Amino acid sequence: TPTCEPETPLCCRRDRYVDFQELGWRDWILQPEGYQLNYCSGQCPPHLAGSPGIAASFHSAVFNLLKANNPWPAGTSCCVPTARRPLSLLYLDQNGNVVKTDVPDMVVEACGCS
Amino acid sequence: QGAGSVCPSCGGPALEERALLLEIAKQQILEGLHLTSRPRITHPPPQAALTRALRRLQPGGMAPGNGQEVISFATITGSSTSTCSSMLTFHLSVPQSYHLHHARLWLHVPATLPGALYMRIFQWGPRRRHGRSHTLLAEHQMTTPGWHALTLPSSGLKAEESGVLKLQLDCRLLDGNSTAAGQPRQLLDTAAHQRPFLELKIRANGPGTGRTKRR
Repeated sequence: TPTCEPETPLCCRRDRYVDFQELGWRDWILQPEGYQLNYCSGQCPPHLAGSPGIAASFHSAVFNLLKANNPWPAGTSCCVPTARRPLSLLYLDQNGNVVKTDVPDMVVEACGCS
Repeated sequence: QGAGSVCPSCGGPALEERALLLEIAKQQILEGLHLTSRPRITHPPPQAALTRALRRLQPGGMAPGNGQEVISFATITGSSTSTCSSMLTFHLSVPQSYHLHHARLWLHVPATLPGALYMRIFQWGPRRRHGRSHTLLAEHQMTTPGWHALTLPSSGLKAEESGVLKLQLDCRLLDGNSTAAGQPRQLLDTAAHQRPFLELKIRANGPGTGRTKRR
């Protein structure tokens, strides 16, 4: 994943931390205190199509197809998450029970161009 | 976008980026927990009980797959003097169809315990025409004061439709000298931070669970 400088126009992961205190939810979410609400945004020009920031081979396959066919395909490539991880939450449910659960695919770890 | 402009996609007032992010975070968390709105906690458990529960749930051991670990504090009804014939009621918020694969009842025995305590735990079934059925779940013997984790057969434990689970305690002293003074003694602690609680590991029965089991 290209490192994300604030002014980077290209597809990359934008990191944002959300504190549950700021949501006013610290009375029922016991742990953790907050989480990374990262998201993917930025341009995916043709030469970056298929660059998932991890598996370059997929990128080179797409790139060769682009070269073999026309260099300016009609479709566009989008900036999407390519790796995500679960978030473990400890919270009080409406009956006052303490519940610990893993919320799958909650935190975006890597972004790439479709 | 500055205040006063209109959100291009939903037509509502454009939110500053931070406010938008907080809204997205709320939606993402509620969706991830399969909740439609945040829980309104009317009777939060005492802080000391919470601290113990967090310690219980802390060490690694995350519920496997789409599982949950639940600590449910008991509401106690029945005889006020001897908690040995108390009814423990638990209110679980379990998914429609779930598999319970681990259950332990935590009880606190006071330091003044005069001898070995013999305990039987019954589950009371839902109310029927001919009254409630009750099933013997487990028998335990406790000889030391402090916390005791009594394992219950997870296959036998089933909450009612409403999520209510009732356990009836039946205990007595083995050497029976508690009636020396003619009064039953407090053989179990049920004060706020020593309130009995259930520790459960639950897995929601997703569509694929059956296939996995068959495989």
